[in-house]
Amino acid sequence: AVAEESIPVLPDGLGEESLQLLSKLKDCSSSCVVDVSTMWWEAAGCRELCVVTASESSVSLWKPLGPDHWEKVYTWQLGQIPVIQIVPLPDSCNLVCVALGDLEIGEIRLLLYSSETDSFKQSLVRTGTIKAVLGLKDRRLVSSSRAVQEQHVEIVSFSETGRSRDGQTLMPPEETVSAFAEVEGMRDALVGTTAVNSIVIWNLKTGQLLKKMHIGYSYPASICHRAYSDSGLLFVVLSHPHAKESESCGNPAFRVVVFNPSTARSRGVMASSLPPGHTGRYLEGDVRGALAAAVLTSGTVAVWDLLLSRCTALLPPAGDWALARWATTDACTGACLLAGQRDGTVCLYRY
Amino acid sequence: CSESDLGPVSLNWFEELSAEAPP
Repeated sequence: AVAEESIPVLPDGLGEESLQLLSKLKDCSSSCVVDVSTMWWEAAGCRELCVVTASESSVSLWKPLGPDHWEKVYTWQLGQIPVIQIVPLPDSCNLVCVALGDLEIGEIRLLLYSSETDSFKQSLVRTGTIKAVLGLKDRRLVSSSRAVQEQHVEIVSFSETGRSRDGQTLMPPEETVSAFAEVEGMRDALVGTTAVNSIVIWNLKTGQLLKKMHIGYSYPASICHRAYSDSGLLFVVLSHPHAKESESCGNPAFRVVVFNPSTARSRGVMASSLPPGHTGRYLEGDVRGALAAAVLTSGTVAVWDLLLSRCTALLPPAGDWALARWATTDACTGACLLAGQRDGTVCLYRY
Repeated sequence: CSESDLGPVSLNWFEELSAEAPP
């Protein structure tokens, strides 16, 4: 029965891409997985891509021992405040952040491994009413927090050993920032979506708020996942977790919208919808490169190729899926999907 | 997308917006 649940099903006639089950891991000491991610771990001169799983009260690091065999290397205990999400720091090694809170994020902690002392540590990075957080390249972390009337958007950077360096403050927009995305290929550009459905662009070097552009009423409650600039235009991958389904256009899980930052005009480029015969709306998901994955209300995981503009693989709802994340991988090893089930099992699929 | 949809495009939009925006 377990094997049947995990066999990926391709939508009829929608291509040859597929998901191949590589391995499963389950934390026997915890029944619920809140989030899953990957991080590079280097110890005794050996650098490996490890899996990180989070339960409500702890975060565990898993090392690959062989085909379908994982060893739990360490568990950080995080105390009374529940874990909400793992915040990976792209391209970093031995460092990962975690967001904790009740209904909202109340603090962010850095979890780290020190190869010098061969020890695992944790430190408090930020506290407050944190509305959005994202790990950036070069061991940086951006977060937005709300005081009574003011919003603070701040970047903190870490040394290789996890020490916090002087931060940078970004000019906040009037509206609450709901999500961030780095602009790929532009080291100093960052975008964010806001609670009133705008896209904002910052200059990370100067902290300037460069532009605010309304996304449009056709694309409500947008959350940005990925952004890149091409030929003078800004392309943003959006999801709409809180949008109402409309009869005319259904409820696509992801959309790509192109903006002209010079004029603030925009238009939709493509929408990622479920193939005919499948139902369910977007719950949560992840985008890496041209690949997007989402867990739907039906319990299905769906994968889309954003370049082909089509759904290319489905994990059926019998798997009772709760999480879908793309792993950090080498360019040569291809894409790897981490899919978490409600019983706490995490399945690794090669795409 | 055609240019007429989105208005005139600038390859240097990031530098231009940085020069115009308040410090």
